[in-house]
Amino acid sequence: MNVFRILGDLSHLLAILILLAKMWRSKSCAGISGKSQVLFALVFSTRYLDLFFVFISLYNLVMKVIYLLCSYITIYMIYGKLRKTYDRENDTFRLEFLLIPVIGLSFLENYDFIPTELLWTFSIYLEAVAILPQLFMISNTGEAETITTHYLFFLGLYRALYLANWIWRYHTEKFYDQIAIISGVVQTIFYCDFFYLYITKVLKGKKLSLP
Amino acid sequence: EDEKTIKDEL
Repeated sequence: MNVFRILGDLSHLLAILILLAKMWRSKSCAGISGKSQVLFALVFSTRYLDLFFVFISLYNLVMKVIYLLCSYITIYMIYGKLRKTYDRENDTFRLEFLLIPVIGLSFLENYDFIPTELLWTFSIYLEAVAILPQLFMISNTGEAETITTHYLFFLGLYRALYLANWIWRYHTEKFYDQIAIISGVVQTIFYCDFFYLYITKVLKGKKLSLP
Repeated sequence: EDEKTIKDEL
């Protein structure tokens, strides 16, 4: 495990906790795409099925359980406890436009045609695009709360750090996983435009609003 | 096989 990997995982965890803290403290999930959160729960649920079959390490197990739990608590907050504050009029991304291509691609490009492997592949492809409903929602409303932008920043930073991790692993272990790498590159690209706005606006104390 | 089915990354 290298420093990029650890920082990537911590960045991912921080993003998830920022989102939960925002909802908990403001008692509101305004500006958060429930659809993106459902996709992330689906990503974790299909990828971490190996919790039942293999033990990799205590770290691996604990992190997976935390991600899964937080993800389901987030969904409960949006569609349960805080549903009155959920901005469903602006959360209009059509999920079938993501799910159908992602299912198709996981059947076409995978390492092995067995259920666990197909579900893992599906989760990797889905993660790459799962943030799109959230970004679409921001472009619908034209703005995002600063705390939401911190969430997005750390969520994007996580996969960018994983790219550094994969480069490191390739050079030190000759290990590479082309499905994860290509999807990770695509995933990171989706955040680039946002990173630019975050650095030029949010870090200078301005609210993120689109022209 | 093993390298592909055991994924240590999150």
